[in-house]
Amino acid sequence: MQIKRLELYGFKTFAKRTTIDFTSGMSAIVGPNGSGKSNIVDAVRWVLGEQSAKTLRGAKMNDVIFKGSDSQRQLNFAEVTLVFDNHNQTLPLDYREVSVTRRVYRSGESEYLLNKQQVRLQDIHQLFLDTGVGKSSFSIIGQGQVARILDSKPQERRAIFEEAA
Amino acid sequence: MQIKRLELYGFKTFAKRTTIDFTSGMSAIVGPNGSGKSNIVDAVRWVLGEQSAKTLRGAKMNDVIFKGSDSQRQLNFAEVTLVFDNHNQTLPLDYREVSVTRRVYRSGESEYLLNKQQVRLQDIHQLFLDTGVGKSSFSIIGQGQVARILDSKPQERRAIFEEAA
Amino acid sequence: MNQRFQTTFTQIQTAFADVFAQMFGGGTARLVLTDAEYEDERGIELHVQPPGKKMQHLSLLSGGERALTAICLLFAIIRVRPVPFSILDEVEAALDEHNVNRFAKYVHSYSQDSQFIVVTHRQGTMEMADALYGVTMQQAGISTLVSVRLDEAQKMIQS
Amino acid sequence: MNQRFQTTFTQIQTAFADVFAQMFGGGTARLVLTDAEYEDERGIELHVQPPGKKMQHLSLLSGGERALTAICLLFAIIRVRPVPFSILDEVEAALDEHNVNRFAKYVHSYSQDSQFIVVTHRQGTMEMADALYGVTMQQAGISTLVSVRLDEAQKMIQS
Ligand SMILES: Nc1ncnc2c1ncn2[C@@H]1O[C@H](COP(=O)(O)OP(=O)(O)OP(=O)(O)O)[C@@H](O)[C@H]1O
Ligand SMILES: Nc1ncnc2c1ncn2[C@@H]1O[C@H](COP(=O)(O)OP(=O)(O)OP(=O)(O)O)[C@@H](O)[C@H]1O
Ligand SMILES: [Mg+2]
Ligand SMILES: [Mg+2]
Repeated sequence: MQIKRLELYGFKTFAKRTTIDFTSGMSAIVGPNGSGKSNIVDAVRWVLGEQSAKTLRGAKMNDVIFKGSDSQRQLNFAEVTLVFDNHNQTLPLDYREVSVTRRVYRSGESEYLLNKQQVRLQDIHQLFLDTGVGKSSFSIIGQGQVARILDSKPQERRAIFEEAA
Repeated sequence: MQIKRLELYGFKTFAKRTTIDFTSGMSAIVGPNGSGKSNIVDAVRWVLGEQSAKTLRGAKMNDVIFKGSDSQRQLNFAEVTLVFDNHNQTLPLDYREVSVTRRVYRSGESEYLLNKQQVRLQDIHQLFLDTGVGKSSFSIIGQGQVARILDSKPQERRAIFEEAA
Repeated sequence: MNQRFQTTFTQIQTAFADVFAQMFGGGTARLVLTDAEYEDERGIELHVQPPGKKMQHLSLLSGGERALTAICLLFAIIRVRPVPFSILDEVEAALDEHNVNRFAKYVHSYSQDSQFIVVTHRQGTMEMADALYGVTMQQAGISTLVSVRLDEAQKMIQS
Repeated sequence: MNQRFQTTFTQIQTAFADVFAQMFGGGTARLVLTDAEYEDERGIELHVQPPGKKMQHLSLLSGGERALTAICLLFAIIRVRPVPFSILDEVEAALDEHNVNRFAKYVHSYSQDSQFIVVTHRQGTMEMADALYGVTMQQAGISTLVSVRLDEAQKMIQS
């Protein structure tokens, strides 16, 4: 279930439609402070169904919509699409490629698409539940968070392990 | 009130008596992970009267005593001396050079010396109170702590400013 | 205790000790289940000893040692329970160059089986990547993706 | 409100806006007293806008932008209320090379008036130092101070 492609449009600093084609193996994202690297990581969390604005570093969920800058005015929606290679059938769907899209409008409305079909947020959560990409998995380690597991209480750590197991 | 010299003996990884002569201007302390750089910073906090084991990254106050290693057995006391250039009379003492020493024994006893005279911990605190080197001052920013002021609540930040003012 | 948890825990325990010794060039690392009245109240503690040093509270470890220890635990868990992809955002910020290189080699070897996407500003990590993606801000406040070669990325980080 | 506090606050406010604009090469930074029923319940908020960007929650800033903003506030306070010495332990860990160089130049210029001792593993910072102190672990678990020249320190961090 490798990531093939990430498309961002209106998500945080990605005011222009941007497509990132990923390869297998090890990819490195580089660039100056504030250029948008961690915003890419936020986009992956978000399209996988993240519900905490705080985890996305905002105060409310539509803080992810491009707010404007000196060079462009704000946008009214944010959209991210994540495309997976599914020929291992890790995702329980009969497709070789699976795409997940999440859209939010400034009005607050949200849309979720699975292979271009409208679904509910809980369908997205359900889909990824047994793939090791769920909520508390180790798939995504955010900036500044790596040593957090050392600060956990022994029982919190146990809960994390239970989820991994 | 610049720092002229720091002497460490038995403090954390400084099992051997070590003297560091500082200059005015900008000094950089460098070295590999785990070599003892932040331990030097802890030593300065400690000799200035730090009372929180947690701030010194330990669980109890005598965690600062060298605990032993593959090359040497543990020591039974830790001692740090900090020598200041006082010819600006920043410290309210009639000395051009002021030295502060703190010693702790594994038994738990502590000693404090000011220019080789025995004093109490509160005398050390009192001495530094109006020098801008007090508890919540900006003299020492620990590893990983720089952005902490951004996470403070507005009123906590106000308290910090009050102290600076 | 859940048998499946017990088995997984034991495997992670072994992997953690192994990865730590490789990453630190020695030393010991143990995962320990704490005591409790009921099995499901037991927690997990880390007892760690960098090479040549005594075992002490995790809090006494240096910034770099803590980051590297956490990285070892992450790799141990991934070794036992592989994830389809792993995204790491500047996890090696506290590491010195020597440890960055060790970390980068490790990620690269794991990336044969798992896809790794790392955000980094460290040269050692960039050198091990199969592909580099540059993010810049050519227009005020707007991110642009640019393709970068290693030498261009290196220039970018060498001010 | 305490008159002394008010005066100091205003001075720090001005210094912060100034230091920020220099350090970020533009942008705006304001310190704001929050409203409250009683003067002494008012808190201090930061409203910050990197060059070309909109003002947003501090939390939305990048790791490097947050570190640099905090550094600017520190320097602003020190400018208004000088401290006899300042010890900084790896405060520039999140900064890219370009920002490290700006930070290092700033520390160096302030160090004419205040003594600065910085723990660092960044080359840009080392290059601006007047003196370098190397800490190594030649014997297991024991720190040794070694004198280092800049080129030796650079070798140390270039793995
Ligand atoms: N909704 C939004 N609209 C416009 N800009 C935004 C929005 N949300 C966040 N930003 C901007 O994104 C920037 C942060 O981007 P990001 O965290 O991806 O940087 P980074 O490349 O990871 O940098 P660093 O190397 O410092 O970690 C901030 O300047 C922030 O103001
Ligand atoms: N009382 C003690 N006795 C012996 N060793 C100790 C003691 N207290 C701390 N240490 C050791 O000191 C080391 C940490 O040193 P320090 O934090 O100064 O490293 P550092 O040079 O700042 O590294 P980094 O670059 O990773 O921040 C740890 O390995 C820890 O085990
Ligand atoms: Mg970032
Ligand atoms: Mg340190």
